[in-house]
Amino acid sequence: QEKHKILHKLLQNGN
Amino acid sequence: TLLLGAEPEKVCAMPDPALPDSDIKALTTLCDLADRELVLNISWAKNIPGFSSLCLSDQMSLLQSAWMEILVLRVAFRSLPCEDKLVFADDYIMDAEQAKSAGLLELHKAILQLVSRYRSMRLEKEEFVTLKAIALANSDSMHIEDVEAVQGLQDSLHEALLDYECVHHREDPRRAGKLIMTLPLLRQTSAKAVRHFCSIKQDGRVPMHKLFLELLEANV
Repeated sequence: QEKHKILHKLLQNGN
Repeated sequence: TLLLGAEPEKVCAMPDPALPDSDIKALTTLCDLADRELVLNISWAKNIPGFSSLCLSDQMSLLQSAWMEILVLRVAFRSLPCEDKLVFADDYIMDAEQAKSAGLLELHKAILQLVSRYRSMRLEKEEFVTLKAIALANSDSMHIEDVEAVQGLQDSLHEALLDYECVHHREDPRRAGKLIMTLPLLRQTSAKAVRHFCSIKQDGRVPMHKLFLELLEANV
């Protein structure tokens, strides 16, 4: 999951 | 109703007018379009009732497995009114000849097979949005932590599809099943697309944005 920084960020942030 | 409301806005392909037409230009346009659509699809997923209640790691696993299925299903739905053409965007419609010059003929054919399946069923927007959410919840990731929670999401979306068909297609009690039975072809087509774009990535001639690359790598 470490490698998937952008996906992680987009899921955590608002829409 | 919530799924209809969660549908992302349309995206334009906007091919770079400064570049001469070539396979590289077509693929660059498609990869850029896919990257922008992916950002919208992640916001869309968050609006699927129940998705945001899953743990972050399961949300990631589902999207990492199903992202291309979601992109392909969206292209297929947009292409329903067009015979033999794929509507990647309103300003980017590709026929077989153009697909051939971009090296995408096989993929073009595969997606058109899916389109013709949905066209013959007269797929409706309500069914499309529900099926797309089911494809995400049913992505068969091997890394799910809370299997029961994901099963719960699958059940509620399945229930929504059954409810819709029960009210709107009483004449065909097997319609929901028929729709679910299109999912293997969607998975097969999406796997083909991932393989193709992975080989384009290895070629290194087409610039790709980071989210698209990140998700391509998730499927290797």
